[in-house]
Amino acid sequence: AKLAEGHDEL
Amino acid sequence: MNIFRISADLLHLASFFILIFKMKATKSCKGISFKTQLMYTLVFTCRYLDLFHVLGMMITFNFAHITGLTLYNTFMKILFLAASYYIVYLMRTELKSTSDDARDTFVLWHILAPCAVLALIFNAQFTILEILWTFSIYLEAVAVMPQLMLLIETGEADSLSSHYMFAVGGYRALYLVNWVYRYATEPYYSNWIAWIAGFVQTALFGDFFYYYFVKIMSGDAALKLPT
Repeated sequence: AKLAEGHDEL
Repeated sequence: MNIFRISADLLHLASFFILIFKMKATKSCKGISFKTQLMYTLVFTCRYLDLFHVLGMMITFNFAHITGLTLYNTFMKILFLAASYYIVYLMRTELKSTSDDARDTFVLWHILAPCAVLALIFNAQFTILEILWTFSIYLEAVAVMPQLMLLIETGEADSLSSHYMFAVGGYRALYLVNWVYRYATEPYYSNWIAWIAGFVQTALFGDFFYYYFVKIMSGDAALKLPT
């Protein structure tokens, strides 16, 4: 799935 | 989302609360490096610019790519930004007179310049957002250096300050475990930039962790460095 953000971690 | 990642984020969140609690309860920010806190505001500001992207999707009712993880990340990003700006604000307003500025002597350009250069060279994509994200990853890895220098200068840290530093250092150590877990369980998952920076960040806390555990084991309130 494409993420809304560029990166999926904080 | 695995147990290591969520624990890391909660530990990171706890670090802000510990620091704010310490400052509010003792009405002092003695022993806390303003320069490190300032770097954390810069780190989060550069890293979380994608908040505008999410905000843009929300106000245009484009929810197709907004997942539970997006909502979780967005919520945490806003908290991290708010907490770090609030800490800097407190240290420059009501607690300014208690700030250890005279001993907070680290030269910020010594980390800012190399991180900026490295981000321009070693990045996944030469775009403004990606370069700023990469810069934030590099800067976060070394942002604790003024705090470590202040700790060495002071020779000891009070109980809450040392718990704060343990939480900040521990969170990235848990991320290392999370990356190993993700690499083993998710196909094509790799992020060398974050891994190397995260390893450096955790390694910088090495000595501190040692003295922290010595303190915990001996039941002392304050963390003391050998003289």
